[in-house]
Amino acid sequence: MLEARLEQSSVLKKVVDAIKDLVQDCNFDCNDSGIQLQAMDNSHVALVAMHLKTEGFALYRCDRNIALGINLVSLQKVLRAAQNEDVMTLKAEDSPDALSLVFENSENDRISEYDLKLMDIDQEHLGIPETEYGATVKMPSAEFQRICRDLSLLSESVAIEATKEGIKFSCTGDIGKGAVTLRQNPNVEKPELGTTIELQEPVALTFSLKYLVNFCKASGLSNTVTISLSNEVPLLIEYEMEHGYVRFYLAPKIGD
Amino acid sequence: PSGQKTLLSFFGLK
Repeated sequence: MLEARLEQSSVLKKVVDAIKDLVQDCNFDCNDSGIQLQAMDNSHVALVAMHLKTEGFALYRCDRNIALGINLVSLQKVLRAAQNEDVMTLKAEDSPDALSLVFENSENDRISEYDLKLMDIDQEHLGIPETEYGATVKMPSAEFQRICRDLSLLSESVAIEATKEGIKFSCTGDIGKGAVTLRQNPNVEKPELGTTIELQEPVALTFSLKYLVNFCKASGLSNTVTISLSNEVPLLIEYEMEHGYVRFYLAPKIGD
Repeated sequence: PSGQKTLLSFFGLK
């Protein structure tokens, strides 16, 4: 059986908020390393991979591998009943048809108990190879979100170029064009506010802004985001949490 | 959309 307790409900609430517009139904795979999820969007253009590691739980017990088939819209409805500061306990049997969620406030005088019906989901899993990326950019997640939103008002696509000059996001649309260039600028006092660029080779790729704007819904998970790029392969965007991560992969647009 | 690749052309199914 599974029993997993989070000190703060906000962790799972933020993860679900971050991915629910990308995927609808997905398996939460529970095993002795924690709770993991991998799911593609319907068009097979984007993929989300999530891992909440056991270290992030106040209590974690999972005797055997359990797949919790969850509709994320339904899960979000139940999670609305949890206050951010509530302790959350997830429980499921070995072959569950429901997930039990218990929310307790810090004063220990309110216990909310919910059951969420589970589904059988036959999900395709992709093998994602270890990749040495040509360029890796670490920057404030809020700034990346702002750039994606601003450029998405002008165009459907963004060209991302990483050179030794910096990283340039540019787009061209019906009303005009726009570009934002970030130069390496490490912040010694507050590393989460700095921008660092590791460049192995120049990279130039084009991506759909609709997906990037969607990924930025994970900005609440981390002050920083890491963008990894190589020519002609999917980009990787990672939001690292204290004990886990949410990663997004996006296939590039080529030759248009 | 034109030129939009899918992940299936890069990553294999497990």
